Amino acid sequence: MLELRLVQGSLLKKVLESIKDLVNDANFDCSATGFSLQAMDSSHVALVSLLLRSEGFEHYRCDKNFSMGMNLGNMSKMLKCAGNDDIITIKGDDGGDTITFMFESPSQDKIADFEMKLMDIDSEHLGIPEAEYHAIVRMPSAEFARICKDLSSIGDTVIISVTKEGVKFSTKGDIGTANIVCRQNTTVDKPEEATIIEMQEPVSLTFALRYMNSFTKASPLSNTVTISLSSELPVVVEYKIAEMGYIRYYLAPKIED
Amino acid sequence: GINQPTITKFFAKL
Repeated sequence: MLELRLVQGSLLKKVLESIKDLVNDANFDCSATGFSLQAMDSSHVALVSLLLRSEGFEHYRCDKNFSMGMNLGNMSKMLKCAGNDDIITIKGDDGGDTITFMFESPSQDKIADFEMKLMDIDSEHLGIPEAEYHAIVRMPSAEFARICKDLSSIGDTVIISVTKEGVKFSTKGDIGTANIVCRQNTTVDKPEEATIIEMQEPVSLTFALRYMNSFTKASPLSNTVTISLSSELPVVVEYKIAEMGYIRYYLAPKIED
Repeated sequence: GINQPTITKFFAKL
């Protein structure tokens, strides 16, 4: 049996908004550690890994490990019915064919429950190896979202290059080219506005902007994003979910023949 | 040309 209660229900609403366009159906894994998900997009180019740790919930009970297959579009429809200030409770059973979402208004004067049908999903878990990254860039999530959006109006791919000069985002398309360089900047009023570049060695990789733009849907979850790059490895774009865990997107680089 | 490999090329199925 799974029973979890999340006082900050808006977090779950934001999580769904940040994965539903990338992944149609996914298994949520319930364990004593927390509520998690690993899923690939339909073309198997990107992978999303979500963890909401049990300690982040006001109440968390999971008697045994099990998975619940959900259509994320349908789950998003249900969660959109929760108010931003609502407390969300999720209840499910191992082997059950439905999951219940309960929404309580902060003043407890409105209580709603929605029951959603579960589905059987054949999903494969991938082993994500521990990697030493050549470069790790931490920057404001809104800035990264802006860069991806701007570049995608010019080209389809972005080359992300990290050198000692900074991190460069480049694209080219039919109408021309664009280069945006962000330098390390730690002299800011708030730590979340800083751009921090840790570079072991220079790295340059090419990615499809369509996926990057999709990842930036997670920006409302965190003021900062961390981009980890290594030659010939998938990039990791990570948004921390305060007090609870993370959402990590992995994207395979494009490779020259 | 430039190719888009799948993520399974990098991460093995468990």
